[in-house]
Amino acid sequence: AEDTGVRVELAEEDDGKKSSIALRLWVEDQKKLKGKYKDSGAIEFTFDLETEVPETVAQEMVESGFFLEIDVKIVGKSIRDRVSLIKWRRQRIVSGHN
Amino acid sequence: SSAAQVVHSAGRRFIVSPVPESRLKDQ
Repeated sequence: AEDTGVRVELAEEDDGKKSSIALRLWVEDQKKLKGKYKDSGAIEFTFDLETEVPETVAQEMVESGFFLEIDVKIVGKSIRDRVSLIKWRRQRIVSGHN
Repeated sequence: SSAAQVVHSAGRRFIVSPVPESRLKDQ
């Protein structure tokens, strides 16, 4: 995935079954963000792989004051990249079993 | 303080905790 300066990782082990999963997001390189970032640490949240949209979570982070509106796309993309990777891994496991 | 902070937004819960220094880049 592209280095967006925003790191998103699994906050729990992926059992490959449940749709809602805990993720942890933090800013690794604030120079890649357009707005001034208030260093508040790592943000942990749950994300539903089947029903949720990464950009919506990014917008909620903006509304909660973690990021500025100008960076909502980069945050959304960072989450989307990680979510895609999780889904891709799950697909591989499923097709490996079949 | 290293205690986690909880922020609610539109029904979602964000838990904020310090990032381990080993995970930070360029700092």
